[in-house]
Amino acid sequence: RQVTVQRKEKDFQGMLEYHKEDEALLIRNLVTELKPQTLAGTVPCLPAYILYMCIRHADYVNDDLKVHSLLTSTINGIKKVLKKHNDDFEMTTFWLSNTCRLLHCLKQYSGDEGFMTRNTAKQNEHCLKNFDLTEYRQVLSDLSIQIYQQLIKIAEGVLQPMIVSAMLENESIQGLCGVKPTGYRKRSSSMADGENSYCLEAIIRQMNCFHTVMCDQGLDPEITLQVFKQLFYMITAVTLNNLLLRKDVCSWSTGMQLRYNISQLEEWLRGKNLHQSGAVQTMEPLIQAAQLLQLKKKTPEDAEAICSLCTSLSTQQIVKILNLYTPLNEFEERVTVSFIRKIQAQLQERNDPQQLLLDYKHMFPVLFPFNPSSLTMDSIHIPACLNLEFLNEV
Amino acid sequence: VAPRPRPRVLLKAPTLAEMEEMTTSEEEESP
Repeated sequence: RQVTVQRKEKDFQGMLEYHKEDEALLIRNLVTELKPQTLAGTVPCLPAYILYMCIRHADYVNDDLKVHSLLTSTINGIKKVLKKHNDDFEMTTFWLSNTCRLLHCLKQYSGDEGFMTRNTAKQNEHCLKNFDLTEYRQVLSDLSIQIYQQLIKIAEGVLQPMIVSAMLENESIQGLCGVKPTGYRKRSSSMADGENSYCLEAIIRQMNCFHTVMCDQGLDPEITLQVFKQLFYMITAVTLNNLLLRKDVCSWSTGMQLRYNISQLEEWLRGKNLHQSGAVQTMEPLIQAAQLLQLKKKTPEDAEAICSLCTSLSTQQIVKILNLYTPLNEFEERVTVSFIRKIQAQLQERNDPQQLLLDYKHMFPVLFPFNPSSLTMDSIHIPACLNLEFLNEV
Repeated sequence: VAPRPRPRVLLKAPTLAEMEEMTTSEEEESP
């Protein structure tokens, strides 16, 4: 008996066979009803590998209708589950990760030499034999973009209510509250001091949470980088837009607090090895706005310094911040009209955009670089918890 | 000389939007 089992394992060629009438059950157990937690501790993107092994068998027996049907049902199943869980970050990450992995598998095993450079000889044996699935790869790529957009929307929805209070209103630097501009009531975007008031720690905790989920679900690191670049852009845009509209936060002390908050975020990025994501660059206008609040604003040399420093802010934004700037106390002077005119004259030649506010809904285009897997199909084990006993290993 | 592999047959796929339309009309048809 033992010999039989060993022989069976040895003969497994990394394909999975099923009867056509079991396709709906396969999609239900592996896609629409599957909870990501069920697969904790298993190979990341296991559903994608299982689906590829099923496609490969249909290809092996030259059954084009079965390939068509399975891919269509898979894509529709993924769309259905995403629609049902459209505010679930973990579920959306799970399917982004799996959709991209299936896309990578269809490239890695396409037989196209350009995608086979890192394959082992064994992996080359697992390539498709009969069908070219280029058009389905395009559909999976389009689906990945849709899932990515859903993921960003969920993350932004969680972060957005925290941004203004955490970045502009919360005072974590000790002693800074004594040097706030006087004469303004404490204003909050979210009811003063209420339960909707957040500190920067809350944003960082939430980022940690997103990062852990993306790592656990085996999301391609290049995609994780793009997610954080997008989120940091949104934090920058919402913060800067508020700064440009609120006199009470245009002060030296807010500039100081803001610069401290940004440095905390930069430190977090470095700690997670995300500093090459371009996230810090998206914060540049905010970094400059914080510095502008702290710079001296009196002499021609000060004007020169402001103009050479604030290259990521438009003339309109610089002038607006200077106009809104509120002295801390009676010893600090307001920014004079002549100083602002001097700045405007110096920046005249810049071809700046006319709009004052940043488009906080702007999305950077996403890329899904090819990321082949070192796993071989015949090494993949299907756990019993998936209830896929009807799949035959071939 | 190893035999040249047979060229693979391109499987035509509907676009994502077309798939969406197909499933919507199927759902509408079913009671």
